[in-house]
Amino acid sequence: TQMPLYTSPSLPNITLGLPAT
Amino acid sequence: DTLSIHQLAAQGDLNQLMKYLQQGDFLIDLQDEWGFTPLMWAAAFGEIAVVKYALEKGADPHILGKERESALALASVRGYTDIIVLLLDHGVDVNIYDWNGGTPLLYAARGNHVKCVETLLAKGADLTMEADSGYSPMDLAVALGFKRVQQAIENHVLKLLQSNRV
Repeated sequence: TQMPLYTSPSLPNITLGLPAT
Repeated sequence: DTLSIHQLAAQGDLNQLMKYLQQGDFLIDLQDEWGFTPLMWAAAFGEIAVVKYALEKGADPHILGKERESALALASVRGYTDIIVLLLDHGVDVNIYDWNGGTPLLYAARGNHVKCVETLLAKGADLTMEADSGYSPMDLAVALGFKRVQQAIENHVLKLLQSNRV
Protein backbone atom coordinates (compact mmCIF):
# COMPACT_ATOMS: atom_id res chain seq x y z
CA THR A 1 0.00 0.00 0.00
CA GLN A 2 1.18 3.46 -0.82
CA MET A 3 1.51 6.07 1.90
CA PRO A 4 -0.57 9.21 1.42
CA LEU A 5 1.10 12.13 -0.27
CA TYR A 6 2.53 14.75 2.01
CA THR A 7 1.49 18.33 1.35
CA SER A 8 4.18 20.81 0.50
CA PRO A 9 5.98 22.25 3.50
CA SER A 10 5.56 25.95 4.12
CA LEU A 11 6.62 28.63 6.52
CA PRO A 12 3.83 30.08 8.66
CA ASN A 13 3.06 33.76 9.08
CA ILE A 14 5.02 34.41 12.26
CA THR A 15 2.74 37.04 13.74
CA LEU A 16 -0.62 35.76 12.59
CA GLY A 17 -3.12 36.32 15.38
CA LEU A 18 -0.80 38.51 17.42
CA PRO A 19 -1.50 42.19 18.09
CA ALA A 20 0.37 44.71 15.94
CA THR A 21 3.54 46.07 17.47
CA ASP B 1 7.11 3.71 -8.03
CA THR B 2 5.32 6.88 -9.00
CA LEU B 3 6.28 8.99 -6.01
CA SER B 4 8.49 11.99 -6.73
CA ILE B 5 11.92 12.28 -5.15
CA HIS B 6 10.46 15.04 -2.94
CA GLN B 7 7.73 12.76 -1.61
CA LEU B 8 10.25 10.00 -0.98
CA ALA B 9 12.37 12.45 0.99
CA ALA B 10 9.40 13.68 3.02
CA GLN B 11 8.32 10.14 3.81
CA GLY B 12 11.81 9.10 4.81
CA ASP B 13 11.92 6.31 2.25
CA LEU B 14 15.67 5.99 2.04
CA ASN B 15 15.69 2.78 0.00
CA GLN B 16 13.49 4.18 -2.76
CA LEU B 17 15.40 7.43 -2.66
CA MET B 18 18.68 5.57 -3.26
CA LYS B 19 17.10 3.75 -6.20
CA TYR B 20 15.84 7.05 -7.61
CA LEU B 21 19.32 8.53 -7.41
CA GLN B 22 20.73 5.71 -9.52
CA GLN B 23 19.46 7.80 -12.42
CA GLY B 24 22.03 10.41 -11.48
CA ASP B 25 23.32 12.12 -8.36
CA PHE B 26 22.42 15.53 -9.80
CA LEU B 27 18.79 14.72 -8.94
CA ILE B 28 19.60 15.30 -5.27
CA ASP B 29 19.20 19.05 -5.84
CA LEU B 30 16.10 18.81 -8.03
CA GLN B 31 13.72 21.67 -7.20
CA ASP B 32 9.95 21.25 -7.28
CA GLU B 33 7.51 23.94 -8.43
CA TRP B 34 8.02 25.91 -5.18
CA GLY B 35 11.78 25.63 -5.53
CA PHE B 36 12.04 23.02 -2.79
CA THR B 37 14.74 20.35 -2.92
CA PRO B 38 14.48 16.82 -1.47
CA LEU B 39 16.70 18.03 1.38
CA MET B 40 14.19 20.79 2.19
CA TRP B 41 11.29 18.33 2.19
CA ALA B 42 13.17 15.95 4.47
CA ALA B 43 14.16 18.80 6.81
CA ALA B 44 10.55 19.99 6.99
CA PHE B 45 9.27 16.54 7.94
CA GLY B 46 12.01 15.66 10.41
CA GLU B 47 13.49 12.85 8.31
CA ILE B 48 17.01 13.03 9.68
CA ALA B 49 18.27 9.87 7.95
CA VAL B 50 17.34 11.36 4.58
CA VAL B 51 18.89 14.71 5.54
CA LYS B 52 22.14 12.94 6.46
CA TYR B 53 22.14 10.87 3.30
CA ALA B 54 21.37 13.83 1.05
CA LEU B 55 24.18 15.85 2.59
CA GLU B 56 26.58 12.91 2.15
CA LYS B 57 25.50 12.75 -1.48
CA GLY B 58 26.46 16.39 -1.86
CA ALA B 59 23.05 18.05 -1.62
CA ASP B 60 23.37 21.82 -1.43
CA PRO B 61 21.87 23.01 1.88
CA HIS B 62 22.05 26.68 0.78
CA ILE B 63 19.37 26.39 -1.92
CA LEU B 64 16.33 28.59 -1.22
CA GLY B 65 12.72 28.18 -2.31
CA LYS B 66 10.88 30.75 -4.41
CA GLU B 67 10.00 32.78 -1.33
CA ARG B 68 13.46 32.35 0.17
CA GLU B 69 12.41 29.36 2.27
CA SER B 70 15.43 27.45 3.56
CA ALA B 71 15.91 23.92 4.85
CA LEU B 72 17.03 25.49 8.14
CA ALA B 73 13.85 27.55 8.53
CA LEU B 74 11.65 24.57 7.63
CA ALA B 75 13.36 22.46 10.29
CA SER B 76 13.04 25.28 12.82
CA VAL B 77 9.28 25.61 12.34
CA ARG B 78 8.80 22.10 13.74
CA GLY B 79 11.71 22.17 16.16
CA TYR B 80 13.92 19.50 14.62
CA THR B 81 17.07 20.40 16.55
CA ASP B 82 19.24 17.52 15.31
CA ILE B 83 18.57 18.52 11.71
CA ILE B 84 19.31 22.15 12.53
CA VAL B 85 22.71 21.12 13.92
CA LEU B 86 23.49 19.07 10.80
CA LEU B 87 22.59 21.95 8.48
CA LEU B 88 24.59 24.48 10.48
CA ASP B 89 27.57 22.11 10.47
CA HIS B 90 27.32 22.26 6.68
CA GLY B 91 27.76 25.99 6.72
CA VAL B 92 24.27 27.39 6.18
CA ASP B 93 23.54 30.93 7.36
CA VAL B 94 21.97 30.81 10.82
CA ASN B 95 20.25 34.15 10.13
CA ILE B 96 18.78 33.36 6.73
CA TYR B 97 15.50 35.27 6.24
CA ASP B 98 12.51 34.79 3.94
CA TRP B 99 9.65 36.80 2.43
CA ASN B 100 8.06 37.02 5.89
CA GLY B 101 11.17 38.52 7.43
CA GLY B 102 11.29 35.19 9.20
CA THR B 103 14.53 33.80 10.57
CA PRO B 104 15.05 30.30 11.96
CA LEU B 105 15.18 31.77 15.47
CA LEU B 106 11.84 33.55 14.99
CA TYR B 107 10.20 30.34 13.77
CA ALA B 108 11.66 28.33 16.65
CA ALA B 109 10.43 30.91 19.17
CA ARG B 110 7.00 31.03 17.51
CA GLY B 111 6.74 27.27 17.80
CA ASN B 112 7.84 27.18 21.45
CA HIS B 113 10.76 24.92 20.56
CA VAL B 114 13.05 25.68 23.50
CA LYS B 115 15.92 23.33 22.65
CA CYS B 116 15.91 24.61 19.12
CA VAL B 117 16.03 28.24 20.32
CA GLU B 118 18.98 27.42 22.59
CA THR B 119 20.82 25.67 19.77
CA LEU B 120 20.30 28.50 17.29
CA LEU B 121 21.45 31.08 19.84
CA ALA B 122 24.53 29.01 20.71
CA LYS B 123 25.33 28.87 16.99
CA GLY B 124 25.24 32.64 16.71
CA ALA B 125 21.63 33.47 15.76
CA ASP B 126 20.96 37.21 15.91
CA LEU B 127 18.25 37.80 18.49
CA THR B 128 17.69 41.37 17.33
CA MET B 129 16.38 40.39 13.89
CA GLU B 130 12.65 41.11 13.73
CA ALA B 131 9.87 39.78 11.53
CA ASP B 132 8.43 42.28 9.03
CA SER B 133 5.68 42.95 11.57
CA GLY B 134 8.26 44.19 14.08
CA TYR B 135 8.30 41.21 16.42
CA SER B 136 11.65 40.07 17.79
CA PRO B 137 12.08 36.52 19.13
CA MET B 138 11.72 37.91 22.68
CA ASP B 139 8.55 39.85 21.72
CA LEU B 140 7.05 36.60 20.40
CA ALA B 141 7.94 34.65 23.53
CA VAL B 142 6.38 37.34 25.75
CA ALA B 143 3.28 37.79 23.57
CA LEU B 144 2.64 34.06 23.45
CA GLY B 145 3.49 33.37 27.09
CA PHE B 146 6.32 30.98 26.21
CA LYS B 147 8.23 31.35 29.48
CA ARG B 148 10.92 28.79 28.72
CA VAL B 149 11.76 30.40 25.40
CA GLN B 150 11.89 33.76 27.15
CA GLN B 151 14.23 32.28 29.73
CA ALA B 152 16.47 30.73 27.08
CA ILE B 153 16.85 34.13 25.40
CA GLU B 154 17.50 35.87 28.73
CA ASN B 155 20.13 33.29 29.67
CA HIS B 156 21.83 33.83 26.34
CA VAL B 157 21.86 37.63 26.81
CA LEU B 158 23.36 37.18 30.27
CA LYS B 159 26.10 34.97 28.84
CA LEU B 160 26.85 37.56 26.16
CA LEU B 161 27.07 40.31 28.77
CA GLN B 162 29.38 38.22 30.95
CA SER B 163 31.68 37.33 28.07
CA ASN B 164 31.95 41.02 27.11
CA ARG B 165 33.10 42.06 30.56
CA VAL B 166 36.70 43.21 30.65
